[in-house]
Amino acid sequence: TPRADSQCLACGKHALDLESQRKLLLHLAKRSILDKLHLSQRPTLSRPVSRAALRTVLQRLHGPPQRVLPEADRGQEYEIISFAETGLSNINHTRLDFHFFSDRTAGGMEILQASLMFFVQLPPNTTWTLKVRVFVLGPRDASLTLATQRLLEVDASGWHQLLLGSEAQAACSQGHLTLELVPEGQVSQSSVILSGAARRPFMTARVRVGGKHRVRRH
Amino acid sequence: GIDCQGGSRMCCRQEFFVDFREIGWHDWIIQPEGYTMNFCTGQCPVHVAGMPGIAASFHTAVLNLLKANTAAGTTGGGSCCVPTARRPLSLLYYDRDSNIVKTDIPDMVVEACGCS
Repeated sequence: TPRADSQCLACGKHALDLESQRKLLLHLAKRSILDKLHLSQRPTLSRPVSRAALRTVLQRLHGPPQRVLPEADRGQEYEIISFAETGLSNINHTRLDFHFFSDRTAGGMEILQASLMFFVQLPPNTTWTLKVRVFVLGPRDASLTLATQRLLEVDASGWHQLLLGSEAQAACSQGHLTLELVPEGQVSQSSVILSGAARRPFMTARVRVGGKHRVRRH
Repeated sequence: GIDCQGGSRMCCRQEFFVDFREIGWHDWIIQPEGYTMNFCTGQCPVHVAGMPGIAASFHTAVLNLLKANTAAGTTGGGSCCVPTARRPLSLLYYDRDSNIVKTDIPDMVVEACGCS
């Protein structure tokens, strides 16, 4: 930007000493990254993720390339991997809580696609039916309300993927989603949904910030 | 565009790398290990103004020499050394809830500079 005296800052006439210039550039770099990520300050990690979980997740995510939108239609897009909190689970059901960063949701977050990945351990040659319940926070209080549920047939041990519908996407947009996975019928000696470090359930989401309020230009 | 070398005072691209470990951000940014920011610096005499990438062709060079010969002064005049090409920065990082986020931040890395 030209200055009032028609000199521009980049012309080198108002050069700072090297150390001051370096400090200024570092400050600009930090500020620029935080602003573009819609963060007011650098995140402080409250729940560190184990290396095993991180490695597993990144290995699982070599899916087909996603459709690329034309530049004009794109807000800034994010792909988010959210690890589930499983604190309120027991043998009969696995409860998965997901939290999303409030700084980003404040700017208006549109979930384009979300899917759940979970690891199931079954006895050989068996098929289980899992009921997947989606809970959302009530409109007035913090109580959970059942939004939808669906049945899923699982016939092999290993990682499974479930594409989540609009109710779950809406809950993610509001910053919190709770899922319950309930095995139907047969009683098990231990939980069929595993949640150890390398098999921790997680959700992947494709997100656009500020997309809802964008005006399309013709 | 021209990369800054030695004592050149003309508009050029200066390389600048921010090491995330050095600024204590390596705990929340998984990849990359740093940010190649770069910036534009240097003077834009009148005869190179309006020429992103400095010398676009023989004809523009001749026209700009004519402009320079008729203009008063050799610096300033509202022309600035600015980025003419930029590319996105891809980041993989932890957010406050320990979610892993991947995004491409547009226009973060200065690839070339020129006079506005």
